[in-house]
Amino acid sequence: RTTRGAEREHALEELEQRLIEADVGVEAAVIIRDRLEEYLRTSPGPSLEELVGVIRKQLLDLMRAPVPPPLAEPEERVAPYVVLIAGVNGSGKTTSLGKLARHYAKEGHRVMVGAADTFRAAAVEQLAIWAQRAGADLVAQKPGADPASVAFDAVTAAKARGHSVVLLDTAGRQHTKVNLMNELAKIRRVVNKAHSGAPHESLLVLDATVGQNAVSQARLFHEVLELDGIFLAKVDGTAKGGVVVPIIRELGLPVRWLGVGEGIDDIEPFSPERFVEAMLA
Amino acid sequence: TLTARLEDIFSKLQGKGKLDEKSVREALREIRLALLEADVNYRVVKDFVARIQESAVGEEVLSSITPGQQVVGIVYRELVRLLGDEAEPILWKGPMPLVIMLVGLQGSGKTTTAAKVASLLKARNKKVLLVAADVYRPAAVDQLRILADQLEVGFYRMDDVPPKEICTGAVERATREIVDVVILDTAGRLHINEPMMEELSGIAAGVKPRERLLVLDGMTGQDAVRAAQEFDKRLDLTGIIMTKLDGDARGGAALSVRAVTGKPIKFIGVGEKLEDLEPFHPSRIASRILG
Ligand SMILES: Nc1nc2c(ncn2[C@@H]2O[C@H](COP(=O)(O)OP(=O)(O)OP(=O)(O)O)[C@@H](O)[C@H]2O)c(=O)[nH]1
Ligand SMILES: Nc1nc2c(ncn2[C@@H]2O[C@H](COP(=O)(O)OP(=O)(O)OP(=O)(O)O)[C@@H](O)[C@H]2O)c(=O)[nH]1
Ligand SMILES: [Mg+2]
Ligand SMILES: [Mg+2]
Repeated sequence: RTTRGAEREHALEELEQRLIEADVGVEAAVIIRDRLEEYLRTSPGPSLEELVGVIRKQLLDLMRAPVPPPLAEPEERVAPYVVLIAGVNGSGKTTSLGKLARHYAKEGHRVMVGAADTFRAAAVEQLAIWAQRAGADLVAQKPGADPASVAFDAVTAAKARGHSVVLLDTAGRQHTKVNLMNELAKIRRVVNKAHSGAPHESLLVLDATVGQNAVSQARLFHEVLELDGIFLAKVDGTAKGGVVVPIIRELGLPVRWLGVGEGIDDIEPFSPERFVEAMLA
Repeated sequence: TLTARLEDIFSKLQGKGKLDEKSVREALREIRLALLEADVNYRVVKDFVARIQESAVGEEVLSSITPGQQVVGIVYRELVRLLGDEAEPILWKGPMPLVIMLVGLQGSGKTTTAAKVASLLKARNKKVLLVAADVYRPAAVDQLRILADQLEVGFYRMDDVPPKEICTGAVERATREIVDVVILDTAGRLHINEPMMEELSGIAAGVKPRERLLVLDGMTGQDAVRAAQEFDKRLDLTGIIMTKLDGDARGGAALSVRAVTGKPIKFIGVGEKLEDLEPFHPSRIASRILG
């Protein structure tokens, strides 16, 4: 009986380790482990498969976002549909925006891209290349210009010229820098002034390699932007991006997109089932 | 805070006798939690906690501080010891020019850090050449060129040739022009991308950089070790630069990567400006990890 207990302890620890190594965080890992122990009490000698099945179900339950998805697709009556992209430095915003521009262009939309990162070296040049690859138009100003002014111009130009989708790139920023978060709030207000109802979608681009700090990022960007969802980039690496589990639990934010590479077509709509499978692989 | 949580556990000890095994075990659970929340690697945490257990159990309870503070002290000192010495210096000794190669995952801060290192060395009166060896990312060459112009340091680029040739060409030019330091900015890549990792080995074989530094994002979670180990295996890194520590990331990846590779953390990035590079201080990172 004691070897059975020790085996069980060992199996539970292995499973808990896998979850923590997937970056789900200690709290979620403990919740799942407790559920497993409960399951083991009531079911005699389950197979490893059954245990993984319990974990799978737990993860999917934890990922059920209570918030209904917003305008999932641009609708004619709100045109142009405005998407605001934000996130910390280097998370993959500009590249992800390029992928989204391509996605909407393939669906037949006329896409406008706004280069509201006026700070980082060659940010506009980088975005211009993505816009060109996606077949989108670009609005930009000189480096050092007011980002809110560029965002305003992009939305206004899109309205005047009949674009149906506007994608706004912003500069990477640490969520703990109040002045930079205020700048983001200002961009949002100005965009709303340019077009009532805009931004229709505010997306946080998260790097899948980030650890528990992602929760803090999501919280603070959500406070400023009332996020509609998350674009999880770089899932083609070995990081599992499990930190979206506590984010979904705590903030109810859905993951909308996955970035699966550095090419313009390396984008997938989020599927909780496939995501959980990859996490348990 | 961790100290407060440990105070609760030890409140029954009342400042006499020894740190008993049961209280220490409870304390270790809290310490383990704090380290995992700080993104320290699971296995590194396991080894670390085992080490603390050994040194804490049976310790005389000091009368000058609370047992909770005493245990935090033990943990803190062990963290500092593990994180390694104060900033190990740049490897100047050897043939000139000194070639510094920066590598790492996508978006970790290599290009910006290349310019920061250039700025630091220029301030020390070194003649610097920044090399744009990222031929993949849109406008990567422009990005580095703009930074090089801002700093008024040498800049090297070449179109339509592979990165290895760019780097060997740069070192040839640096040798002719008696440049002190050549800094190679390489493209971000996944450690599981075989041809891209081969490319790095090829560059290293071609120009034999004396400094091979991994630029690691300070917010990296459990994946830090996987990536660091692979880069280390291919290149035998001489050090690590941890970036973006100006946010509220606890930076546990620093401990993980140091513990697993044994390589020194030489600098930390603390902002987007070119002067935002600091030498590594284990004491500060230890406090940060402990929260
Ligand atoms: N492997 C992989 N790399 C990605 C992915 N998305 C972006 N990247 C890479 O990540 C790096 C940073 O991407 P950017 O788009 O410049 O990131 P950013 O958030 O706009 O950066 P800043 O504007 O400087 O804050 C680039 O090398 C991209 O190619 C992805 O899904 N997979
Ligand atoms: N806040 C902060 N931002 C940083 C730091 N270091 C770099 N960055 C920012 O991080 C983002 C990415 O930096 P890059 O230098 O483009 O990163 P990279 O590693 O060269 O990216 P790839 O070449 O695409 O792999 C930029 O927005 C930088 O300004 C730092 O220490 N703190
Ligand atoms: Mg960008
Ligand atoms: Mg770069």
